[in-house]
Amino acid sequence: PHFLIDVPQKKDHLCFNINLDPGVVLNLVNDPDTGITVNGQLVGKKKVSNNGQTQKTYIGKLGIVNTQLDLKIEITTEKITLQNGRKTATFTWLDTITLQKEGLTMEINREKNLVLSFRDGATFIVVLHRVWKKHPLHQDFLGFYTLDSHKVSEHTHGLLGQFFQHIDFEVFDIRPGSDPEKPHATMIVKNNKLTVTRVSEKDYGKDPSHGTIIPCWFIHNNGTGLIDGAHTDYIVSNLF
Amino acid sequence: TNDVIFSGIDIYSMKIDSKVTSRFAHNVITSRAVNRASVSKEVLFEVELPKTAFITNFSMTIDGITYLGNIKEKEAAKKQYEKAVSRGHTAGLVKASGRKTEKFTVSVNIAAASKVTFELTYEELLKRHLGKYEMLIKVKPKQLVKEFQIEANIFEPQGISELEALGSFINNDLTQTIEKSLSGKKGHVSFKPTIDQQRTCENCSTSFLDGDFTLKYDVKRDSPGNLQIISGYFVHFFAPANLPRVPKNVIFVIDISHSMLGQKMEQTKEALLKILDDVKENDHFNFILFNNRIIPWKEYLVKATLDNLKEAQKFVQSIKATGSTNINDALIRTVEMMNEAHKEKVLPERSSSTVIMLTDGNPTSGELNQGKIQENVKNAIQGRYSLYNLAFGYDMDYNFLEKMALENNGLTRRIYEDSDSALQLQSFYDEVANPMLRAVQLHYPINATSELTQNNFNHYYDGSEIVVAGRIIDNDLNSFTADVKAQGANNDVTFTEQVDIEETAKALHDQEYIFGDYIERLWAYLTIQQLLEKRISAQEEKRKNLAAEALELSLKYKFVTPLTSMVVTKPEDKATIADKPVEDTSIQYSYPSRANSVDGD
Repeated sequence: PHFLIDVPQKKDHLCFNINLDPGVVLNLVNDPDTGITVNGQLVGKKKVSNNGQTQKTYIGKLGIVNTQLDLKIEITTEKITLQNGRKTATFTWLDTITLQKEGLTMEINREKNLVLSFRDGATFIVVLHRVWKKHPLHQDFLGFYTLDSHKVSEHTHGLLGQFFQHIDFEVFDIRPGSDPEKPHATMIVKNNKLTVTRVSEKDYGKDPSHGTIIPCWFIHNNGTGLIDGAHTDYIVSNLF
Repeated sequence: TNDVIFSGIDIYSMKIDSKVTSRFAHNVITSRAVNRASVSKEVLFEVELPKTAFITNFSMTIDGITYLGNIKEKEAAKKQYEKAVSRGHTAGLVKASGRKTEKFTVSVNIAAASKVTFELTYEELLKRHLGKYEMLIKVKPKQLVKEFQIEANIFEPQGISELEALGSFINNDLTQTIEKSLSGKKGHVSFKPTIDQQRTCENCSTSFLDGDFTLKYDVKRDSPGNLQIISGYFVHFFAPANLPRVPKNVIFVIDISHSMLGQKMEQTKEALLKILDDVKENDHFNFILFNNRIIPWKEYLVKATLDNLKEAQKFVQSIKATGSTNINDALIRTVEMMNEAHKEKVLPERSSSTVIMLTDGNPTSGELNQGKIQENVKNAIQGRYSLYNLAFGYDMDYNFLEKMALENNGLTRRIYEDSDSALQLQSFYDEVANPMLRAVQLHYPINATSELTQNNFNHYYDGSEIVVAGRIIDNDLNSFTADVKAQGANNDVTFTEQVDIEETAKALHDQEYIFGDYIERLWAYLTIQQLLEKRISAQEEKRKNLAAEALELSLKYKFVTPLTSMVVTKPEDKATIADKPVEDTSIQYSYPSRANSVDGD
């Protein structure tokens, strides 16, 4: 999946890919203070091509936990399951509903997105990307966006969560790359000197159908040097 | 589960009733629902209304008992609201939702087999935009509705020249479901799709009613202005037709900092190229690009000849984004260039000078202190030119740009980052592209009037309208005169309008369309709007006085404005509050909303 990090203080974006095998579960957000955890399970193509290239994977399933509200939400490309204590409610992506519970508002906008707002916490948007059912290779996947991330605690970590606090970086020595549309540059971030590439990625948070093109500095090699530790450090054993 | 709003609730009626009298719209939305389930259910009432509208009333009736909204000063309402929240109740709010709308939401728990009626009233003064008044009604019932109807009645004393009704969700098969009639001063529009017509397909339970229902109309203009008087209040609409256009001198100041790279830059270039197609031959223009450097296209303003326009197009196509943002030096350089052109008499003597700045971020190089930049720009312009700021996206301090523009006879417009950003830029230019009059002063009998709304305007643009309202304090006055003085393209012009007070009042009273003393409410609406706008650029002490004045009027006329809130006490003793969101707050900008994401394509 593509990770896109908004750095408002720099009026710029950072981005990186994480390439791991289908089935792997990654920790995206972990806030020990509010008890909110978000994990995502990867899916790949229906058929794997044997051309030696790295297989692209996407988020196929999300698990969101709020221990303070005793809430577990599992979101797949088919359905949304909400478990509150012993009560379970299941919705499909064909629903258009607004659900309000103490401390939580969940909106499902038919076949488009799901907006999950925790009171005094961040807002999460899950975007459903539908692929033609009979497509020989691709399958449906999910996008995950966070808004108002300043509302989470400073102890928040995870592949996305670590970037909810301000991250400082410097870019210099912008030079032409092999693709004239994608110049290279040198970036200093977290005391690491990295070679980065200017690319464009799509943000589907505001416009789930078409997306908005966002220019960003791409950090190669699974975000090495930008993310804390190695990307494999974020692998967890299961969705909850 | 009981938390889900849609199940078991039958919304059997939804009516939108609009009465427009002399551009002042009074809308009532009524929704009736019944809980058909065997247990109590939560019913949600959700309405999107124009940002320019003020809510004036809300009520809900449950099993014959009516709970009314109560408009209070914001602080007092907040206390009641906080009390409710401390008891663990949630509260409904009005939230900014779209570009032009805000969302009003209330939910209430009703018992099995109980009925509930929600009624929301809001009012707004319709603005004339590119030759038409436009009223937007957002349509999105949660489900199929047995009785759905939009009824609009328009009464314009000047006579209605054209009337359109459009639905963004209406396909060709359903165009005939909109009934429209127009006769002299009255216009009527009705839209009542049956339950079967609402279905997206045969036997479907989903509704196609989702989108914008827009009414557009204009009035007949036999004279440049129109004066209306009722119960001691007057309103003067001024929109002269067939005037020669005043030549325009415009400098486009374009932010080309790094953050503009990509789609924003492409859309800006696309819009500038289209704008260049529309620049008139007797106009003068130039571009000043800025990042941490100031890059003028030409060292002086040039006439919009064919050759210059072609050269400008090439220049626009070559623009590339890089570097940081130096707003201060860019604007100072622009003003110097404009001053020089006037001094050298390069520009026509009777012409209008305008600066249009587009930026997507806060200053990051040169002078960074926003207050200092505002001061420098104000001192440089000295009221001679109009400054329009286009705020592209959300990564800037809107208040900073808004204050700066208001201090220099202009305004600020947000350009939303979307696929149609280029169109938004172009459409803004179209609004200010054709100045017809400069320095417009509207005068009324001094000793006979008071509490006038703004009566001096820098420009009158083609397709717009100037509106002034006030109180008549002389009870013995028989006739009322309005004098308008302005600078036209060729000479100074004067327009005079005179009406017989008794006759006018009688003629207007005879019309059944009129709801109460609409001119008084129109005056209050306009006064509050202008006080709130003045507040933005006023000094501390003046700010307080302006706010106090606007608050007093908001409470007196029961308007939910940014200074007041409406509290609704629900049967379960939950207090719900309706606030008016503002375009921008300093809190938002101290913590810009971030959207970190993981996705793929």
